[in-house]
Amino acid sequence: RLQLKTLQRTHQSNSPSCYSQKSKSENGATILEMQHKDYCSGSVTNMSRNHQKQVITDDDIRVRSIQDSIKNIISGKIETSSQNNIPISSGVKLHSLNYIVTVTLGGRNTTVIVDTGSDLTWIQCQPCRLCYNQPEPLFNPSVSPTYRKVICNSSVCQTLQSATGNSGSCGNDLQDCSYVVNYGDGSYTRGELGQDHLVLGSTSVENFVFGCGRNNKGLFGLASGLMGLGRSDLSLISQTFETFGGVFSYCLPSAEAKSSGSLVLGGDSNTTIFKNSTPISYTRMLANPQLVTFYFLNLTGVTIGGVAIQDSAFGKTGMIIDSGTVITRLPPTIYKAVKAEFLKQFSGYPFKQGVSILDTCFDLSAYEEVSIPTVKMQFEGGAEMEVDVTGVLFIVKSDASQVCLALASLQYDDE
Amino acid sequence: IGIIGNYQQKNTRVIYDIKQSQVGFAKETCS
Repeated sequence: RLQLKTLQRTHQSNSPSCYSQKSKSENGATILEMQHKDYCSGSVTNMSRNHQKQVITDDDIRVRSIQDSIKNIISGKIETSSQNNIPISSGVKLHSLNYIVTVTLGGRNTTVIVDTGSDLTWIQCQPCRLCYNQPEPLFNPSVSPTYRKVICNSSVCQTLQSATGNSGSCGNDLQDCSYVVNYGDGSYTRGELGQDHLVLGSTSVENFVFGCGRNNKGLFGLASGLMGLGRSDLSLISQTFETFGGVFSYCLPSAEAKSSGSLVLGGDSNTTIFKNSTPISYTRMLANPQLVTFYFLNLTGVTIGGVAIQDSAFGKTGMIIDSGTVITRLPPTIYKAVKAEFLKQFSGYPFKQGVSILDTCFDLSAYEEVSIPTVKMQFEGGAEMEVDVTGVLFIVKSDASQVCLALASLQYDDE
Repeated sequence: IGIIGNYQQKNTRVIYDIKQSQVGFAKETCS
C-alpha cells in the first residue's frame, strides 16, 4: 500500500514528462524507477522554509495515522466478530452495590447484575408468585415468540446440579424444569428454566438457557435479574464458549462515576491490549475439585503503602474473585496484619465506631485532604492488583464523619 | 476461603480466560 500511494502521487504531478519512463526487466522481475514525489516540481532541491515545515507536518500526520491504525488493531478497538463490548455501570441507581449491564432477552431490554460468583442467569418472570420491585416490565414468556420451555428430563435440566447445587425437578405440569438457587447472603430465586434469544451488545445467542424466576427475594436491588458468569456448563460463559472462546473481562467504574465501564466478551487474552490500561499481569486459576464453578486465585501477598504483610497463611488457600461480592474478605490472620499496618500508616486520624463487617473506621469530616496508603494484592506468578484509591476506604456517611477501611475479616481461618 | 470483592476491583481491567485457566489484571480508568 505504501508503494501504491507513491505511484499515485507521481501521477498527480503537473508535467506528463515527469512520469517515470525508465523500467527494465531482470530475472523475471520488473524494475520501475522511483523518484521523490516533488522531483517534477523541482521543489525537492529548492524548498522554502514553509514548504519544509508542511512536508514535516504531513509526515507527522502520516506517522500518527499509521500508529493509530496499529494501536486500534492491537487494542481490539476495531472489534472482530468474536469480541463484544457492553457498557457496565454501578447498580447504585438500582439500590445495589453490584454492577449492572443491559442485555436484550426475548426482544426486551433487561438490566441484570453481573456476577462471576454464580452460574445461572435468571430474570423475574410473569406470572410471579413473589417478585421484588423492578422498574423494567416483568418478562412475560407467553408473549415472546422465541421462548421455549426446558423440559425436566432433558440433559440441560440435569446441569442444574453442578451449576446451582440443587438438582432440577419436574414442575407442576410434569414437564417444566424447576430450579432453585440459594445465594450465600440468603437471597434466592426459584422458577423454571427456559430458552430464548439473547442479544449481548452486537452478538446474538440463540436458545440461551436462563431461569424464569417466579419466586425471588434478596439483595438484588431493583435489577431485573442476574447474569451468571461462573464456570459451570450453564453459565453465560459456557453457553457462549463457541462464540467468545471462554474469555471475558470487565472494568468496573467507581459508583460516583456517571459514565460506564465495560464488559468485554471474547478476544485473545494473550494479545489483547486494552485502551488506557497498563500491561496485563496474569496468574493461574487454581483447580478446586469441590468448588469447580468459582474462579480461584492464589493470593501470595499484600502490601500496604509498600510494606509487605508477613503471614504464613499466604499461598495456602485460594481466594475467590467475585464481581457479585462487594467488600473483600480476608482470612483473619491476614486481615489482622493488614489492619495493623494500615492503622500504623493512617495514624493521626480520629477513630470512629465500626459498622457491620467494617471494623476500622475514622472520622475524617474535619479534613479536606487525607493521605491514603496504597493497597496491593499479589498473586502466584507475580501478578499484581493495585487497589484503586476509590476502593480502599468506604464512605459510610457522606459528610465523612464515618469512613472505614473497605476490607473485612472472615470469622475464622478455614471458613 | 477469602473473596476479592468488586469494591477493590474498581478501575482495574480483570480478564478471565477459562481455556488457558488464567486471570489477568491491569490498571485502567473505567469511566
